[in-house]
Amino acid sequence: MYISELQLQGFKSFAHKTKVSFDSGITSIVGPNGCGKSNIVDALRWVLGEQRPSLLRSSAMSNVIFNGTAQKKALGMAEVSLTFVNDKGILPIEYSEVTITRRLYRSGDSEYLINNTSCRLKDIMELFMDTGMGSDAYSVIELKMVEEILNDKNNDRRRLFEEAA
Amino acid sequence: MYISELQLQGFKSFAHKTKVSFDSGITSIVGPNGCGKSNIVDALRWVLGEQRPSLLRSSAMSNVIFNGTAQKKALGMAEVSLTFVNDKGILPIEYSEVTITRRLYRSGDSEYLINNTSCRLKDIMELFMDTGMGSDAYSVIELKMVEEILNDKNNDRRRLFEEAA
Amino acid sequence: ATERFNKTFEQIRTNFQKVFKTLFFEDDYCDLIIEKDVEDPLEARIEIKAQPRGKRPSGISQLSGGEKTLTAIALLFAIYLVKPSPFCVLDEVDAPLDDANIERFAKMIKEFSHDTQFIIITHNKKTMSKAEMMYGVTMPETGVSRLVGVKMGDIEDAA
Amino acid sequence: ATERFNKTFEQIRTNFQKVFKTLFFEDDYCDLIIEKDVEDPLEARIEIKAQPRGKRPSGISQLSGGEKTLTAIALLFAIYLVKPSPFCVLDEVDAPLDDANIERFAKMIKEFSHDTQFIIITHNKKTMSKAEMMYGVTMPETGVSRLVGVKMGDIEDAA
Ligand SMILES: Nc1ncnc2c1ncn2[C@@H]1O[C@H](COP(=O)(O)OP(=O)(O)OP(=O)(O)O)[C@@H](O)[C@H]1O
Ligand SMILES: Nc1ncnc2c1ncn2[C@@H]1O[C@H](COP(=O)(O)OP(=O)(O)OP(=O)(O)O)[C@@H](O)[C@H]1O
Ligand SMILES: [Mg+2]
Ligand SMILES: [Mg+2]
Repeated sequence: MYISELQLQGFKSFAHKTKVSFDSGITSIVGPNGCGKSNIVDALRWVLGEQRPSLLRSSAMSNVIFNGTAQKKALGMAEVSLTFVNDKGILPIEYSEVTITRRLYRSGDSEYLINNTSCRLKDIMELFMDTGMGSDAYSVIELKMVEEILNDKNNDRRRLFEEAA
Repeated sequence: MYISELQLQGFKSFAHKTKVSFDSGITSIVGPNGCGKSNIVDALRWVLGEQRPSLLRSSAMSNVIFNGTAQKKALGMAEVSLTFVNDKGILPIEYSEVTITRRLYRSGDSEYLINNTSCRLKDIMELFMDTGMGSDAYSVIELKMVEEILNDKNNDRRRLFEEAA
Repeated sequence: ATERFNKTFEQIRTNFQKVFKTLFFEDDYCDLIIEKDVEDPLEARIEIKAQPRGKRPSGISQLSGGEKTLTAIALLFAIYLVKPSPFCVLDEVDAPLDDANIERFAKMIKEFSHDTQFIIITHNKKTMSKAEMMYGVTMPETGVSRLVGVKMGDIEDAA
Repeated sequence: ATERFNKTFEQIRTNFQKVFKTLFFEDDYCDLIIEKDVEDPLEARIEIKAQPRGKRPSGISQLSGGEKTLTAIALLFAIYLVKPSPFCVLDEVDAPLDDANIERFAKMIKEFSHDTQFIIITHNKKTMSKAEMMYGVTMPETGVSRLVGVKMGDIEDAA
């Protein structure tokens, strides 16, 4: 199983509809400081069901919606879709491709969809149960974690081992 | 006033006597990972009187003494000297050049010298009083501080402002 | 539960030693040790031992910035390999590394990319050039991100 | 004591705005604000406001890695300038920066180097080339450091 495409609209600095296709091997993302690379990583965590704003560098979940610039008005909704290729049949579903979508409106309402059919967050979590794909089991490694795992304040290192068990 | 020369011997990975001359403008230090660049910074903090091993990436002060490799035996003493050019007469001393030296023996004994004359740590601290040169007033800026000053746990940011006042 | 923890710990430990030796040298010593003789075994700390390139640091705090980064990447990656997650994102972890270590890091990623999908964010030309697919993100209009496909030939000015 | 604190705070705030505008753009907004209406004024927090390149982040946590680094450097440097210390050491602070920001950072250092002595540890060729004097540190024998003088011409292979 691997991810083949990510689509963002109104998510953080991606005001316009943007499609990113991924290779099953290595895909690299480059660009100057502050242009939106780590926002793509946040979009991946979010569409997989992340509920903690602090892991998305935000104080409130509504901060993930495009909040405007000097020239452009803020938007009312953020939407991210992620498509998987289910080539090894790991996902308990008969399709060979699965797309999950998450939407958030300024009002606070949120929507989840699997292959364009509305569902609950619980359904998405169940789909990925034991595949290692739930929002905290997939893996993002960033420089900040280097200091944290080596300093080991509050026995964090052991927590990481327990989470993997 | 500026620093003109640093001399290290037996300090961390500098087993041999090493002399570094500094320009009054910009001096850059380059080299591969793990070769000893940050150890030079630690030597500067130490010779200026730093008493906290944790600021020297060590659990005990004796860890600053060269502790040996597969081919070379550990040494019994670390010595660092720092020479200042007192061109603006900032230091309350009549010489135009001042050298301070610090030594530490495995036994735990330490020695301090000003222009090769034995003195106490207190004398070195008094020499630099109000020049901004005491061990915590000079400035080392490293990447780890970036996260600390932006996250501001325990109101650390305010502490930094108070220390400057 | 302790049974499962110990089994996972052993797996992570083996992975850690394997990845550590790919990032440093084949005969460098490293290990993960659970603290013994503690009151509450469920809270016992896990200690990292790492001696890159034949050195004898008294603890990981004496390692250099680059050595700490490689050791932490080896451990985080060892934990990642225990879970079956299909993709792994690396966000500018190669920033503190010198050219030689970047080469070793990029080689390790290439080796593991047969079973694992990688998404790598980097400013370094050596790391970006190992990818099969590459995107540039720009901000032509203040505050609004745009994506551009980058051909491998354009790497020179993409940094 | 509060008198002195407020005076120092104002000096740091002015320095911060000056350095921030050299690292970002001339008309970018930034400020330092002491929290008002708190029980204990001696514990009032200091808030950083930073809006690089005309963006409107809701707080500094939304800034990118590179923007955070430049903002923090501006603040640490603003604090440093208040104390008369004659030298300043920068240990690999340019690692998260892209080429354009490294250029701006190196230019700022060059400007301030008339009054302040800088010692800069870096892996980046652009930053090292701004120095009047340069040293390479190597480890020909495992675990033992050696210093070599580097001529400006050798920069190409020093990274
Ligand atoms: N909701 C939002 N609306 C508009 N812009 C946003 C929003 N959230 C974050 N941003 C902007 O996105 C930018 C950060 O982008 P990001 O962190 O992805 O940068 P990056 O490409 O990773 O840069 P670096 O190389 O410095 O890490 C910030 O400047 C921030 O102001
Ligand atoms: N007392 C000591 N005796 C011998 N070696 C020591 C001692 N203390 C530290 N070291 C060694 O010095 C090395 C670290 O050097 P340092 O931190 O200066 O590297 P660096 O050049 O800054 O590298 P980087 O670019 O990765 O930051 C470590 O490998 C450590 O083992
Ligand atoms: Mg980033
Ligand atoms: Mg270092």
